[in-house]
This record gives sequence, C-alpha cells and structure tokens, in this order.
Amino acid sequence: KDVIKENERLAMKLREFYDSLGLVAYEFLGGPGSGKTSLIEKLVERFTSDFSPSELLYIDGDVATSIDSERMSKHGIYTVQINTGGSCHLEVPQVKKTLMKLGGRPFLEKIKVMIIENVGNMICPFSFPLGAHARIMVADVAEGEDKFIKHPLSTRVSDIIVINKVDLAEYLGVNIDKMKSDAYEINPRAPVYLASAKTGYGIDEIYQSLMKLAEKVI
Amino acid sequence: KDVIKENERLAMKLREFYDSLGLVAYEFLGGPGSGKTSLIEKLVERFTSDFSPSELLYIDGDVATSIDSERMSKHGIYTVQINTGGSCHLEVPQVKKTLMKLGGRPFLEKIKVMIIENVGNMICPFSFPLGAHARIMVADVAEGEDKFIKHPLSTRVSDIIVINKVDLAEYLGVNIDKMKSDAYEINPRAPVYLASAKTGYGIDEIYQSLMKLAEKVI
Ligand SMILES: Nc1nc2c(ncn2[C@@H]2O[C@H](COP(=O)(O)OP(=O)(O)OP(=O)(O)O)[C@@H](O)[C@H]2O)c(=O)[nH]1
Ligand SMILES: Nc1nc2c(ncn2[C@@H]2O[C@H](COP(=O)(O)OP(=O)(O)OP(=O)(O)O)[C@@H](O)[C@H]2O)c(=O)[nH]1
Ligand SMILES: [Mg+2]
Ligand SMILES: [Mg+2]
Repeated sequence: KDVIKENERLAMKLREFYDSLGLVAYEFLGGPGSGKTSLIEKLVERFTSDFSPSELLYIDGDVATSIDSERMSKHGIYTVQINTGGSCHLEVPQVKKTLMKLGGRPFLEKIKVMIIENVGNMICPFSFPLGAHARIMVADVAEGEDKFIKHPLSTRVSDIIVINKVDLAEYLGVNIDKMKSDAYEINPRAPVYLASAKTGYGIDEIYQSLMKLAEKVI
Repeated sequence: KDVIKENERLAMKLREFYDSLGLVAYEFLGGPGSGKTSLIEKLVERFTSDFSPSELLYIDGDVATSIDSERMSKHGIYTVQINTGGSCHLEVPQVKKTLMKLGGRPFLEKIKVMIIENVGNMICPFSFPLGAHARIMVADVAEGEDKFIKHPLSTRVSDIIVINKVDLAEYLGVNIDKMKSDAYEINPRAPVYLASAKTGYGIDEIYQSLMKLAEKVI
C-alpha cells in the first residue's frame, strides 16, 4: 500500500544518512519474547571489546515501558526508548525524530554501531524497514517449529535468521533441523544461525557475521 | 481511529447475530506460539464430552498455511481456515464472509460453540474485536515475565487471561506469581488461569469458566 511504499522511500533516505555518517545499523525483529534483547545484550558484550561503549547506540521500540532500554543501559552504551503507545511497529519518522533528539549529525558522527530492536511482533515490523544494513529475524524454539512457514513474508525480507533458545530444543522436543531447512527453503540467501542467548551458544558466529558487514560499512 | 470504531460497530452486529442463533463465541488471542491452538485442542476434548462434535465450530486466522485448522480437524469438529495474506489480525468482514460460505444461518443454527483463534500477535488483534462473548488472552512463561506490562491495552481488553506453559516455569526460572499479579493489576476484572496445554494442568478450570458463560448464552 502507499504507506508501505512511502516508508520504504524514507528508509532508503535514512540509510543514506547512516552511510554518510559511516555508521552500521542493525535491526532486530521477531515475536514477543523470542529473545531479541537477550541476544543483543550478548552481542553488545562482544561489540564493547572492539568498540568503545560511547561508539554504540541501542534504540528499542515497544508499545509501552522502558524495560529493554533500561536492561541495555547497564552495558554502558547509549540507549534510547521509543514507545509506540499502540502501534505494532516502528516507522522511519519515529527513528529520525529520536536521532535528532539525541543531537543529530554531531552526536551520530561519534557512533559506529547502531542497534535497533523493533516491537515484539512477527508481522508488522517486517513491512516497515528502518534503513538498517542488515535485518536480523529472531525466532525461537519455544514458539514452535512452524513459525517460518506461517510467516513467509517476514522470513523472506530478513537478511539474517537466528533460531534462539536452542538450549530448550531437546526438552521441548523441537526439531531444529526442520526449522533450519524451512527457513532456508523460504529464504535461501539468509544465513541461519542457531543460538542460545542464555548459554552463549552461537553468539560468536553471529557477531562475526555482523562484524564482517560492519567492516564494509564503517 | 475510524477503522477501529467501524470494526467495533460491526463486531456488535456480529454479536447480535450470534445471540439470535443461540451460539456462544470465544476468541483466543496471544503472541505467536503462546499455545493457543494447543490449549483449544485440550478444551475441544472437553467440549466434545458435553456437545456433539457437529455442534462445534473452529475458525483459525493465520497469515499463511492451514496448519492450525488441520490440527483441529482431527478432533472431528467443523474447522475453517482464514489466511490474511499479510494482515496482522482478523476483521469482522472476514469472519462474516467465512460464516456465509459455511452456509450462513441454516448451518449456524446447529452450532452451539464457536471458537475463533486470531492471528498470533500480541498487539493488533486486541484492537479488532470479533463479537465474541469472551476474549481469552493466552500468554506463556517462555515469552518472559514482562509481557502484560509491555502490552497494557491488550491485557486490559481481555475477559480471561491464561498464563500457559507453566510446566516450563521452574526450568526457565520465571516468576509466575509476578506474572499473575501484573495481569491482575492491569486488569482486575479478568480471571487469570495458570495452564499447561502440554500436561493438561488448569484445563478443567478454564473449561468450567467457559461453560458457565455458555450456559448463560446458549
Ligand atoms: N532458555 C532460554 N531463555 C531465553 C533465551 N533468550 C532469552 N530467553 C528468555 O526469554 C524471555 C524473553 O527474552 P527477551 O530478551 O526479553 O525477549 P525479547 O524478544 O527482547 O522480548 P520483547 O522485546 O518483549 O519482544 C526472557 O525470560 C529471557 O530470559 C535463551 O536462549 N534460552
Ligand atoms: N512445554 C509446553 N509447550 C507447549 C505448551 N502449549 C503449547 N506448547 C508448544 O508451543 C508451541 C506452539 O504451540 P501452538 O499451540 O501452535 O501455539 P499457537 O499460539 O497456536 O501458535 P500460532 O497460532 O502460530 O500463533 C508448540 O511447539 C507446542 O507444542 C505447554 O503448555 N507447555
Ligand atoms: Mg526486547
Ligand atoms: Mg495456533
């Protein structure tokens, strides 16, 4: 629809803005409680060994509360909370406004890595890109094996796919190989990573994948 | 917004239609994989001991696939699948059209209990009622403790709240009492049930609550 087309156009302009600043932007998407924040916390621990905390910015979108940005602030990086009040996804104007409130260009010139966590939702956010260099979809084994085939569009627009909470797979009797092959069949170009934000499993591989992209962009 | 107001108006007309037919309608809502279908399967087993399977109708809304209606069809009741193609919630016109395709009034006169499972989403469906006599929100412990406070509107418009997958609570270190009190604080009028669709825990209490409502309506 026109709203989606317009947001895509604005997302491309926001991406040009990031590129002009030499910062890399990652967007994390996925259902409520799939482990986005937990995963980002683990990745931020890695990022702070390669970057200064003041070079890292985390923006969280949630309908309500500052729970996620407060969790992330403990890692010493810049954190900002956007509350949508009811909307099921972030949109470019909200992110743009937030970046301007932070200080715009003079502030952002010091940022090397920006991580946006979108609203916990397996549908809406995937139709509204935010100009990120990579969109990381976080699904988890507790949601059930069928979530990729139930959400083909979401799976298809993602650049990287993470199957989180694999520490629970055996206990829950979930077939991870089936999940992996479902994801690959729907989106052959997106690498699929198994992870556990709880145990740290798979975090290094994901981090290296994000760093490879960062080196091209920053 | 106007779209929401209009859907509320249409939902009230649909409710009058259900009442004129003497059928009770329950709507299940909740995030992807919170256990809606699994819970409904357990409840349908109870319903088929008090009703004939041909008096029960299940309608599932999903972006894609017939997975849920196919699961439910094994229980011998009437099942219908609605695919939204991309929309994050069902709307009254879709349900109305589906009921007409099933045969409209002549078919529905034989139905006593209608169960609608909405699209797996913690946000959108809660703003678009479908005329049900009770809206049952299904959250689960694997999603994390903070989902009620993160979604106050969704929690507030629900008539019954189910905290599912309690069999995992100890393993995951989730504080169920905190979840229960969060839900109560946001919505004091909605009974909160702990359940495990896996072990059957809590199913009887939920069933009795639904039957109490059915006896008033049917
Ligand atoms: N067992 C296990 N639990 C996890 C893992 N990752 C996250 N969790 C738990 O899952 C719940 C949700 O984690 P979050 O990181 O808040 O998930 P989220 O996707 O950020 O949630 P929203 O932002 O609210 O959509 C919490 O109770 C976490 O402790 C994991 O790898 N394994
Ligand atoms: N451990 C445990 N797992 C459960 C429970 N209920 C459901 N599950 C599992 O959770 C996953 C999702 O269950 P579903 O019933 O498909 O969830 P849903 O809410 O209908 O999912 P969508 O319709 O796709 O949004 C499946 O793997 C189920 O086996 C429960 O009480 N305990
Ligand atoms: Mg989060
Ligand atoms: Mg389901």
